[in-house]
Amino acid sequence: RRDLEHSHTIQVSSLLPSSICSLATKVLDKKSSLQVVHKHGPCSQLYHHDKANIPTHAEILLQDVARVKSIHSKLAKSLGSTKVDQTDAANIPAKDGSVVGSGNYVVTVGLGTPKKDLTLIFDTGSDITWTQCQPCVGTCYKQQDPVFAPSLSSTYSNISCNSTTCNSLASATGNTPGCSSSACVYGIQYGDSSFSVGIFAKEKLTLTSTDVFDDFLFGCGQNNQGLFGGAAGLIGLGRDKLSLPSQTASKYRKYFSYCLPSSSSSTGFLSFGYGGVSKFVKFTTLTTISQGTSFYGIDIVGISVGGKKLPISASLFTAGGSIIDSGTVITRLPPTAYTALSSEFRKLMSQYPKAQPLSILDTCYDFTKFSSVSVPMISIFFRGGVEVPIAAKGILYVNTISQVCLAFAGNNDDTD
Amino acid sequence: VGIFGNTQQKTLQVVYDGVGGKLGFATGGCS
Repeated sequence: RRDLEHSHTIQVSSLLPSSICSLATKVLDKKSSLQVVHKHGPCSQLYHHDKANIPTHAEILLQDVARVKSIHSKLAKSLGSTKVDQTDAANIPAKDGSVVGSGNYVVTVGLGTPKKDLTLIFDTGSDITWTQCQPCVGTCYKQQDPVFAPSLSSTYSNISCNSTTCNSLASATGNTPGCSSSACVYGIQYGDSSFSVGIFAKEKLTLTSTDVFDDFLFGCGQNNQGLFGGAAGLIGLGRDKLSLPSQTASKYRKYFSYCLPSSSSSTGFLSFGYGGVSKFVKFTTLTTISQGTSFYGIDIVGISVGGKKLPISASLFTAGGSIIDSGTVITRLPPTAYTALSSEFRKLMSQYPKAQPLSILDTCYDFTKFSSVSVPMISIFFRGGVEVPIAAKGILYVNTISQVCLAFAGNNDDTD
Repeated sequence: VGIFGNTQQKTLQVVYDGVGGKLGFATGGCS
């Protein structure tokens, strides 16, 4: 009985995404809502443009490892120690993976006058919004949308390098800004050597037809490298004062929400302001991580598997703290917590044949002989008595039906 | 740090209240 009450019954055929996009039915406050799609799914234009270069799941998970390393590294060292010149980035080798190239979600916004639509990765784990710009003075990668041309926009202007706005880049990017012909030069690097360098500028940003922001500060990237999967750049939704929520605070009060779709063949939304928020929402307190104040810190205090709370102390989670990040694919737990989670999960999944590990995922199953499977429910508990039941599609990471894995992983150390 | 990643956020409505210092979750957020 406990199994029935505390498990998801999943049709195995539903585990793989469709090759056809199905639009979500949710109608939000459309005035301030953008459609969210997975970068590599059939709902994304990028998918149709560049099917041949879609990464494998193993590659996506490796990129996810790079992103997590980058986050840990950022939290481990002080910021603002590296000065960036526009020419420097040309000498930085980009490896065959990119932190922002991992399993990420994209939205389309408009920039400039007349407005040009750009598909950008949305990322709560970074702050600066940037897009590739013409002219490309270093390396630029292939993108789906036409590259933004500031010279064709009547509302574009550079930020001066002697301004306080320019100096504020240090906290937002972790790099001291540079100067080129009086223009402020920004540089942001994403830990695995992918980067964007260019002119810091302001421009009209059109989120929706009714939500338009003049003088939005963004990076006009003239030297960009990494596997960005055809996206034109990135929207930084972090907590720094240069992030999009901070720059639009007068209208939205730093209030935004999103829903990531259940699969890459369906859509979600990114919405700004109070409109469309569920009345059933449960809130926990945001915390601040002292070494990385732009991250959204949260307090995880417990986990349950199959309705049973794991016997781990809340202090185990608070030793290293936790953040929420839209750009990290797999939730990372303190290793002691992960061991307890996977051990209980394995116990409740013992009727299914095991499969080979997939990269960082070590608890995998072969469902080829089953038409439906029963998977234990998992809930995460946050400070303030907030229980968040994870959707069935959030418990499993599916490579193929013969390799379906528990979608959690452990950090290296409980104090990470 | 631990990280609450995007696979686990699927179908939840995740609400950021930067001024109020709160983070919210609602199930069934996409449909």
